[in-house]
Amino acid sequence: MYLKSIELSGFKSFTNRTVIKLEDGISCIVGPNGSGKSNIADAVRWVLGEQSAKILRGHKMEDIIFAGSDKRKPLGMAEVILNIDNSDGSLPLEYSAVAVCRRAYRDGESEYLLNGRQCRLADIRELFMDSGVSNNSLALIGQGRIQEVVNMKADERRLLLEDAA
Amino acid sequence: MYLKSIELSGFKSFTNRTVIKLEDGISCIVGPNGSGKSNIADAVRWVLGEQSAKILRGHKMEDIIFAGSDKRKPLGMAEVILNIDNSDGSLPLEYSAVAVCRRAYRDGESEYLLNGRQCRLADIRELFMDSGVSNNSLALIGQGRIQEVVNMKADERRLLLEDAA
Amino acid sequence: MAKRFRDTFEQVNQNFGQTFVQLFGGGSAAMFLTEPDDPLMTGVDLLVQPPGKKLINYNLLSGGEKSLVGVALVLAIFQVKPSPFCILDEVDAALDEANVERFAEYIKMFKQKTQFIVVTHRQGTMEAADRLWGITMEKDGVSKIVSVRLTDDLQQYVS
Amino acid sequence: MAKRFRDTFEQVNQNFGQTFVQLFGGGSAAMFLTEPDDPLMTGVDLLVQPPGKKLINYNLLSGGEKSLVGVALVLAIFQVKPSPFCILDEVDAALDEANVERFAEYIKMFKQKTQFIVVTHRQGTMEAADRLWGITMEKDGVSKIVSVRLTDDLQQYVS
Ligand SMILES: Nc1ncnc2c1ncn2[C@@H]1O[C@H](COP(=O)(O)OP(=O)(O)OP(=O)(O)O)[C@@H](O)[C@H]1O
Ligand SMILES: Nc1ncnc2c1ncn2[C@@H]1O[C@H](COP(=O)(O)OP(=O)(O)OP(=O)(O)O)[C@@H](O)[C@H]1O
Ligand SMILES: [Mg+2]
Ligand SMILES: [Mg+2]
Repeated sequence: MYLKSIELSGFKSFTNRTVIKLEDGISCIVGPNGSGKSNIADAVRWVLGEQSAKILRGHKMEDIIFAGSDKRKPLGMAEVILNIDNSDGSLPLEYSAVAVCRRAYRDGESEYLLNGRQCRLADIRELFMDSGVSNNSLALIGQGRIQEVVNMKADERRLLLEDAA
Repeated sequence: MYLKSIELSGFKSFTNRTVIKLEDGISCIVGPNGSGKSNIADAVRWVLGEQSAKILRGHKMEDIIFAGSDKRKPLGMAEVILNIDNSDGSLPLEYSAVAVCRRAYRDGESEYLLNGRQCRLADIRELFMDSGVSNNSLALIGQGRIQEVVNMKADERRLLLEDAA
Repeated sequence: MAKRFRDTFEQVNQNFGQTFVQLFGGGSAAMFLTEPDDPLMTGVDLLVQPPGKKLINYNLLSGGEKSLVGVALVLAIFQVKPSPFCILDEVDAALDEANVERFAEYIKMFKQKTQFIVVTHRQGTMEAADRLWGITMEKDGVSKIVSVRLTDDLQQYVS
Repeated sequence: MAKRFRDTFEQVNQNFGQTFVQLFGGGSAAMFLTEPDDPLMTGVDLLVQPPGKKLINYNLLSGGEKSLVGVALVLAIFQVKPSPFCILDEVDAALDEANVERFAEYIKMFKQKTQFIVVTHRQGTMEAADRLWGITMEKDGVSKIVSVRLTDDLQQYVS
């Protein structure tokens, strides 16, 4: 499988629907400090099921909804959609195109959708389980975190190998 | 006061006596990964009285003595000297030139000297106490540590202000 | 169970040694089990020897060296169980130019099996990419996406 | 005792606000006491608003923004109690080119009172220096020091 696009609306510094088209190979995301690059990485982590506000650099989950700016009002909802090409069938779903969607509202409500159909967070996690992709796998290496695999204790490092076994 | 020079012998990746001459203003230290730049910062921290091997990136204090390389044998002693211009009398010593020296041997022995005379670690710490320079003051900001003052808890940040009060 | 762990360990260990040499341009590295007789509970530790240097406690490595060892370890595991996609956020921040070049060249060897999304400020890494997306923020505090061609003046994105 | 802490807090707070605006080219920032009625036990926290953005929990700031806030805070404290010398090891690592320029310009304003020793890979920071020392390591695993002139080709030291 590969990511065809990431859509962000109301997630952190992204207001209107922003679509990042991706293809196979290496895509680089570049830009000045504070422009929103790591926010995109956070969005992928979040839609894959991240539940820790701290890991997403917030105090509470509400912090990931666009909080407004000098010129803009805050928004009431954050939504991220991963559009995945599943032609190789590596995701255990009968579709060759899989859209994974997560929404969050200011009242704390969260919604999860797979190809437009409501589901639970557990369904999304289960979908990706065998692929090795999850919000806390090596597939997502956050800013400042690459030295962690070197600095971690020997028993923590063992867990990385267990996941790969 | 200001640093006139830092002398390193046998400290980490520095074997023969290396003298880094400094003057007032801004001195930049540059070079490739792993060349020894942070080792110089560690040397200053160490001679000012750092007792934590971990902060110096080692397991034990012996790790700061040159361990040898492909082509060189290990050394038996590490020595760092800070040569300080004290013409403004900011250090409470009667000298206008102050040499602070620390030595460490593989058997765990440590020596401290002020202007060539043996002293204790406490004497060195006391010497710098009012200047605001110490191995754990803001005067030494280690690699990867600048975000710490932002990430620290409110009570820890309070201590920074207490030191400045 | 224990056998599967041992097999994975052997494979990752071999990959780690090879990846390390490619990224460091020499030297050697290996992983070892802290308790070889207890495969279910043993920890996994590292031995690292950069070119020309002695086998050293990896904590003593420099910031750039540690980043490179981290990359070697992650890619070693990917070779055993490739992730379909991988997002790297500024893993090259501490690398000097020579190491960025080696890092960028090496990532290219994996793009057949793994789709990479790499956030970077480094020109060497940008030059290895198949496409670039620029993110900017105007005075309104809102992120905007801009397509950047590889032939564009990359200097404005490089730091 | 409590009065001295309060006075220091007021001064550092004022400096922090000014330093922040210089380094960010706008916006505003302030420190506040978590328990204003308890000066002996209160914590010290931060409010940060980068230009064009909303007052935001500083944890949400980017890597580069956090580094810059860190520098602003350290220099704010230095203005109250200057350190005779200060060693900065790659505090500019996460900054983009524009922010490196502002950082380098700002450090120059302190060099009268404080001697700076700055480890860096960044050209903008090198250009603000009064002198450069190059550190290299040959194949023998030993560090060597080399004097580098500001007019030399700095590219080999820049990454
Ligand atoms: N909920 C939110 N609403 C509005 N803006 C937000 C929100 N959460 C974060 N931001 C803004 O996003 C910015 C950080 O973005 P991000 O971490 O993606 O930057 P970056 O491009 O990775 O920068 P760097 O190169 O410094 O790492 C911050 O300035 C913050 O103000
Ligand atoms: N006791 C020792 N004996 C010999 N070499 C040592 C010793 N301690 C550390 N080193 C070597 O010093 C090197 C690290 O040096 P240092 O941290 O100063 O690099 P650096 O120039 O700051 O690099 P970077 O730009 O990546 O931060 C390591 O490669 C390590 O092998
Ligand atoms: Mg970032
Ligand atoms: Mg370093």
